[in-house]
Amino acid sequence: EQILEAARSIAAATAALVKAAGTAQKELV
Amino acid sequence: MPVFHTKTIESILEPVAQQVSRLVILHEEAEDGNAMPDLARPVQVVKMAVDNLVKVGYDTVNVSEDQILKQDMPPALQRVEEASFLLLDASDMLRADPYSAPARKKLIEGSRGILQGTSALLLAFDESEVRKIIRICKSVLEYLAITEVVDCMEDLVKFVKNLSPVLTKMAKEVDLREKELTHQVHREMLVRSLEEVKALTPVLISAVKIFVSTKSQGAGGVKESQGNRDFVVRKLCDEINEIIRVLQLTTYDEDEWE
Repeated sequence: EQILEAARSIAAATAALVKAAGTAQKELV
Repeated sequence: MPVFHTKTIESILEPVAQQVSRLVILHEEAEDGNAMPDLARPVQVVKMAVDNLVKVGYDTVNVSEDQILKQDMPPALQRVEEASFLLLDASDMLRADPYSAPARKKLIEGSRGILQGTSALLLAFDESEVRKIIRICKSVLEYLAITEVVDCMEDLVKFVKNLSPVLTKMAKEVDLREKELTHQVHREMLVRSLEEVKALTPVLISAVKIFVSTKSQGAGGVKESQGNRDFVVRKLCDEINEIIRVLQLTTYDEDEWE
């Protein structure tokens, strides 16, 4: 269960990071 | 079309997989792209989450008695950790040059690495959970193997008393697993085999009872009742072996997608 929670946190943090980076790119597209 | 074979893994990885794919497409379309925002904070949040996963992962490896998990989990943890270093590098490079192409490349590589490493980790963990269910299934098989030594009513009562909890546990675990799977064909296969096991269990007990009665009465028909008992045992073992086989499947049946 702890593994799943830790993986969930990483996935959420990575999605937020990538979204932030993607938003900057999208403005140009 | 499901990419991840369990609902838990899908719920964890699907949103990040979508974001990473989107970033890759945007990166390819935008070529040099706009100036990147300062990603230091979100990268730091990822790094903290990675540090926690690495700690929890090695704790799990240390206490686990599953040798395959002990072998499979560390490379996945290393993968995630290395990917987080790529993200840190990318963040530093982008702060110095918000248009840096190598930094964007590193950002994508790092995000992909986190996704792939976390996926490998969850798969290793999931396979370990499946092995636990398989152990329960095998304990039922071992128990069924002693059916042939049941030759009096007292043995039969003991046999049923011992078999029932293991069978109930197996049915519960397989039922939960079936509900976890994203692959419809595998789910249906598990449901069918489990229903067959449930239907055959009273048939087995009845068959053993008839064999014991026939034998104790010294009348004819012992051979036939023994044959019937063995036939039911074989059917049950076949279904449980099928459950074990399907539990280990992770690839997808191409026909279903057609």
